[in-house]
Amino acid sequence: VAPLRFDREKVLRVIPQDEKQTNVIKHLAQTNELDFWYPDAPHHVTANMTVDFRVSEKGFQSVQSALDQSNMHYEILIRDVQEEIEKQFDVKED
Amino acid sequence: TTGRHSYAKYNNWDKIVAWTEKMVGKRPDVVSRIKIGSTVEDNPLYVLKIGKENERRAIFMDCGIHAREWVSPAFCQWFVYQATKSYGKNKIMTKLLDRMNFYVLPVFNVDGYIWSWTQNRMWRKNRSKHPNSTCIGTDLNRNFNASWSSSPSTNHPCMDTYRGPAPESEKETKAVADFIQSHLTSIKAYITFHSYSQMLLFPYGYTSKLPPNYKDLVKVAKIGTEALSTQYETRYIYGPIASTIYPTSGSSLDWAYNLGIKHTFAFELRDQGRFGFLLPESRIKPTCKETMLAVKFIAKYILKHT
Repeated sequence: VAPLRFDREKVLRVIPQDEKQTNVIKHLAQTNELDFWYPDAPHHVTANMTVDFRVSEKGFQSVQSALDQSNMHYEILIRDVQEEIEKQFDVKED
Repeated sequence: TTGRHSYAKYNNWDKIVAWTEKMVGKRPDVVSRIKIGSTVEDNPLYVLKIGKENERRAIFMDCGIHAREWVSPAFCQWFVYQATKSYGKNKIMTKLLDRMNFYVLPVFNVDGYIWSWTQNRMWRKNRSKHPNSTCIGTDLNRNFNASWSSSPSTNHPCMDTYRGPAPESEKETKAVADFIQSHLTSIKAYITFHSYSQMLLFPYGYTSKLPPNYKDLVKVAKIGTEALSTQYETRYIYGPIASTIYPTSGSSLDWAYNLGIKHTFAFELRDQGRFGFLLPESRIKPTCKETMLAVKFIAKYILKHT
């Protein structure tokens, strides 16, 4: 079986400011397949916490518009997860 | 994935197994390999014992409980190499190994680690199957018997943080728990290595209550993180799991503490999110070098105070 690829998948960072924004993240986790990097699950998300999650190429637009609608600032930590996976092997053989 | 084992690179499971054999062959006077069990997919769980004698204080260390946190097994390999290389040359390491043993489990979640290399780089759990579910895997750091059932949000097999059907239901957890229990009189500290977020954590995770020796743990964590930062000024925060990272149940750290090992720590290694689980290999060496300083401090403390 070919390994799973993560082309154009992104890792986003958001910091929900209040309970309302926290619930937006939790709701997004239910409706989109988000992979939580930090914290490790949506139920740990609280206000003012740094939240990092991976989102598929397909899911990115809906996540982006939900964050925009809720006036939540987000940062794109990784633009293309697959590219980063390949770049992690940056040391040549001894 | 080709080529030989390297401490500056990520190594797949086959290379790590071959490396364990090589370490024993190279330094049979200080390194021995113990098979403590096997995984669901029948891979061996190896602990490397670093030290000479049996009946003396020991520190148990494990790496790679979460499959995708690759820098963690890289650190365990680095530690074994540095410890054996500097024994007889470096004053502190010689003193440590003359007086205590280290039990190092280089990869806890072997099946998951293999899966993260071959199929899914983002895999976290082990590879156990669950009846009535097509979802695979248990989060081994939710599977220990430490307030195991207290979080209802971890009881679905499809979740990345699924705690398993029962405490110690997983072969890997059971093997580690049995090994630690059978060496309980000698093990004075337990250290587990994760990534990422640059933290040094101690109990508890399942309650906001502070452990009885809280002040002692704070002191060790404070000086440990200070020692770590002397190399490259990397900043780590420290504190109890529940308030420093987030509340968790079923963690190995809380379990080991409640068993009676009063110095238990979890490192969340580099970085703070720029690369996350995809830390480039070029950062392995600096990460390991600075972490080594903190681990050596903790070991010295254990030697002096337990």
